[in-house]
Amino acid sequence: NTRLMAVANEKGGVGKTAMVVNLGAAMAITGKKVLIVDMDPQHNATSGLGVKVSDDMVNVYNLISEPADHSSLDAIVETSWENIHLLPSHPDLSGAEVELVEEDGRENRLKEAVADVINNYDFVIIDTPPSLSLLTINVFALAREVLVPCQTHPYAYGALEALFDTIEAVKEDINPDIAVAGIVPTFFDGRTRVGRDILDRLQSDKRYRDYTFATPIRVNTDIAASSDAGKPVVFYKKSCNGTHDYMAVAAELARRDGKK
Amino acid sequence: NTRLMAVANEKGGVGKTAMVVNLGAAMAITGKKVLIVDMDPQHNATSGLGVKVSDDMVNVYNLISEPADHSSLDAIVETSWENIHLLPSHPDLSGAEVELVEEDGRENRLKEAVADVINNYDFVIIDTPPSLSLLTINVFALAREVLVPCQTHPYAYGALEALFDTIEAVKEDINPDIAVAGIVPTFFDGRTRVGRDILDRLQSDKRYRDYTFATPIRVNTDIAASSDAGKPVVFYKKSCNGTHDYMAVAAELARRDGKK
Ligand SMILES: Nc1ncnc2c1ncn2[C@@H]1O[C@H](COP(=O)(O)OP(=O)(O)OP(=O)(O)O)[C@@H](O)[C@H]1O
Ligand SMILES: Nc1ncnc2c1ncn2[C@@H]1O[C@H](COP(=O)(O)OP(=O)(O)OP(=O)(O)O)[C@@H](O)[C@H]1O
Ligand SMILES: [Mg+2]
Ligand SMILES: [Mg+2]
Repeated sequence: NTRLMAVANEKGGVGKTAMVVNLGAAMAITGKKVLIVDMDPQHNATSGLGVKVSDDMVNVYNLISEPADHSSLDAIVETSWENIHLLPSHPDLSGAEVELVEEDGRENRLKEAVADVINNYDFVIIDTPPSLSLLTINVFALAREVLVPCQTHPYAYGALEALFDTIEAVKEDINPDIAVAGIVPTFFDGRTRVGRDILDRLQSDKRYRDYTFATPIRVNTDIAASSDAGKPVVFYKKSCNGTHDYMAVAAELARRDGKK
Repeated sequence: NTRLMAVANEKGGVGKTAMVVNLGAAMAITGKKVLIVDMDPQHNATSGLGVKVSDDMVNVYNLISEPADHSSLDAIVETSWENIHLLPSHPDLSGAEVELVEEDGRENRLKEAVADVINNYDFVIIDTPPSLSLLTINVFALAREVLVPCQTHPYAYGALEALFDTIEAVKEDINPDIAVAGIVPTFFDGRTRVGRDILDRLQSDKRYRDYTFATPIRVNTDIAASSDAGKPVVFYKKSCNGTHDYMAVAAELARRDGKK
């Protein structure tokens, strides 16, 4: 019954890492045991949780490049918050694409690496880099759900079509269980016409409207500031828009899961 | 005497495409003949200039994957603005990394493709995807300068070190002419503590302070709205912060070039 959720969008800077760190934390607050997996070589989710990236720690790159030598139990670390564990990233992960190009089954390396631990958690949420490369495909081979943050700006809205096509192709060729869990509008600023326009398109375009969450994540400087403190915003500042909005997304996620 | 400038930062959403489109246009306003090259498979710079991506047009992917069959003269298109030409992108570009992995000299495909046209321009500015992959390395093999947009947020600041290391490695192994032209703070909002903190770090950290431009690009919704209109902000709304700030960056770029 573990929820396996990828957070993905090829468009950069739409709030993928913010979603992983903050929704992960919001789910932990509601009592879920959460594993955060950082599959971005930029390791922002790792540092956003206050964990130092170090060459001495086993990380997700070791697991997918030398699967026989490491186990995910070695790599998973505790964070400062009880219900949140982390499988940390490392910059070396950016080499995996070219290193694994000849390997059969290279898309399933992550899935095989974490198979023995995922059942220890209620909710596994996975950060991805801003590309549709092998790392993201590895995450799609494992995940049963994809949550798509969509900045309420034109370029990010334009990226949805290719992403939905990619998920459809993964569903046919690699992982029949995968499905889009939802689209969460992010960086929403109701004072701007472009923000209202894009939110309106998400809520009316028949390709996306059934996926679009009711509560957008509003622009909120506390979200950026909390990453500097290495804390999810829900632990950084309990009474701010960011905390409110991520708790609302966690609640809507639970409601939508019930409807399936 | 053509200035060959890459705009790069592995961190997503820092304003690379906005810089290419808007600084390119600002340079055109000051009388320069400008070529914009879009090396991001998401083709945001192409659509940001109002050009439709189409399978019937020769694009930068054709040039680097089948160099014998196409010439850059076939691919370059005019835009709505006199001094601005565009070498458009295409989603197929995302396949180049794996397709070219066996090819010798794969890092020089772009450089060879445009060698015959770059001298027709005063200023060539090149957009890159949010990764340090083969596409970005192709751009670094061609460019003599790299302009680095840095969102005034912690994750973007943290990405600078790896980027500077990559540029150094390219300088030693592939292109001895490459150098960092500058760091332009972006998305600056002086009302936020995190924005002021990051700007302060850029201006005081001895690794970055000499590169950091005096005028940050401020957060300005007209910049996002202009991308919806397929126009650079300098043509979309002459009297807004975005237009002011990009014209100031163009002026500082000219001043810094004079000092070399
Ligand atoms: N709602 C928000 N309001 C203000 N700042 C935000 C918000 N969401 C995220 N941020 C900040 O904006 C920046 C971009 O967000 P983030 O890094 O989470 O995006 P991303 O999609 O993970 O980027 P990348 O494509 O590089 O992985 C970060 O500095 C983050 O802290
Ligand atoms: N100063 C600014 N103020 C407000 N919006 C901006 C600003 N600069 C860029 N934008 C908008 O923010 C979004 C992110 O910027 P942009 O797409 O240029 O970043 P990028 O670095 O090219 O992203 P990617 O990593 O996906 O290529 C876009 O919608 C863009 O129009
Ligand atoms: Mg991220
Ligand atoms: Mg871009």
